[in-house]
Amino acid sequence: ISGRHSYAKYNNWDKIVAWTEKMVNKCPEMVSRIKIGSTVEDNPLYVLKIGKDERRKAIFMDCGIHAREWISPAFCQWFVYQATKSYGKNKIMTKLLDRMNFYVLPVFNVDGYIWSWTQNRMWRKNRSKNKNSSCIGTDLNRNFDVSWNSSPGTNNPCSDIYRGPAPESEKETKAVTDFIRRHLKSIKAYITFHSYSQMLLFPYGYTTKLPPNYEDLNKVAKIGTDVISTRYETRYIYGPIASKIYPTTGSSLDWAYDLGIKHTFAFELRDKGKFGFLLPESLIKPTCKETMLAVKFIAKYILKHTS
Amino acid sequence: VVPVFFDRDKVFRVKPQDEKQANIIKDLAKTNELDFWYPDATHHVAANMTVDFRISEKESKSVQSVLDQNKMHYEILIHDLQEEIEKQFDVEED
Repeated sequence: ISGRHSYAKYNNWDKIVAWTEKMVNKCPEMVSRIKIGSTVEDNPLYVLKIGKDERRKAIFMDCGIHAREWISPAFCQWFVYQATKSYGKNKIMTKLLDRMNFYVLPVFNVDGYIWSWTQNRMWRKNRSKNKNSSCIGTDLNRNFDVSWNSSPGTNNPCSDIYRGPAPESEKETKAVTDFIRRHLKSIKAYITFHSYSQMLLFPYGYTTKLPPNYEDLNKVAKIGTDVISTRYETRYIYGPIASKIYPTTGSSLDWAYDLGIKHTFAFELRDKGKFGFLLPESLIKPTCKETMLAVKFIAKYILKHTS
Repeated sequence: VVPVFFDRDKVFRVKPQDEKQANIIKDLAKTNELDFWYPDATHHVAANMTVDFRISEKESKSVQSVLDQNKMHYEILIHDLQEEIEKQFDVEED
């Protein structure tokens, strides 16, 4: 895959790294790159901080926790591009960036993403080696320290949802949780992007019990899905993970919520199965544009309703 | 490591109507290599849920006959996964 980085195409890891450098060079007053750690195979984990001032409210967004879900990193790149391009032009984005910061992790599972480009397009987990097993990888979205014992996820390293030998056993998970814990005072919302099935989900995944601020989260998710549909009439459903899809343990969403970030959302981006993980590049832009509307709405809501 | 190719792999969408049919899918997962696309794993499969899984061409015929025998609702979303993988790059370089 030759050529330059493009927001209309899927970009391999080398192009994304080069793009992070380009964004910092292009908008040094708005974009800074923070290395929050490295992966099992020693690739860097980069967070882009969009915004000017350390002391503001912030939203943490991560993409690419599951390697094969390529539309997810494409959205994070689009978000950074749109945020920097529309600052000073678009009223809402200007207001948001004047008053809050965004921490964007374009690719969470770097090793897995590289593997899905070079060896196995259908790969999902990270690439850590598992003791006493020839099977590789941990599902990073089962590796968070939440509900670890309530309903034990799978302990089989060969399973696609293997949760790892212990909570935060994976370098990638630890890098993200350490960063969020260090910035907990300012981070008011956590948004994670997956695909597919067109859903906007919120806690809990590990129990069907509703979170204390369920009404609030449900209202935001409902309006968020309404906003998405205004662009291309794309239909999303919304609700708590456990009742909307199925119970899961160890997810980043539940961990962030129980840590104290009371507005956490997971997007399952396009589509609903016609292409599944193989969403054609020609659908990247419309998917990103409609998702942008919902993320801007959520950010506005956080700006207004969190202290 | 040789890259994995998915020539003529298929993606099935099955809608188990009840617990019995959900268990048929779980049993198929024990004897065939099903890559669950939705839900994430076999133990999340339940009645009245849409279940998407990828399967090799070789195993797809026997799986399809089990679904037929049990009169299960299913469709094949993707008939040749490798073809779809190549088709996803449908935007020209700038």
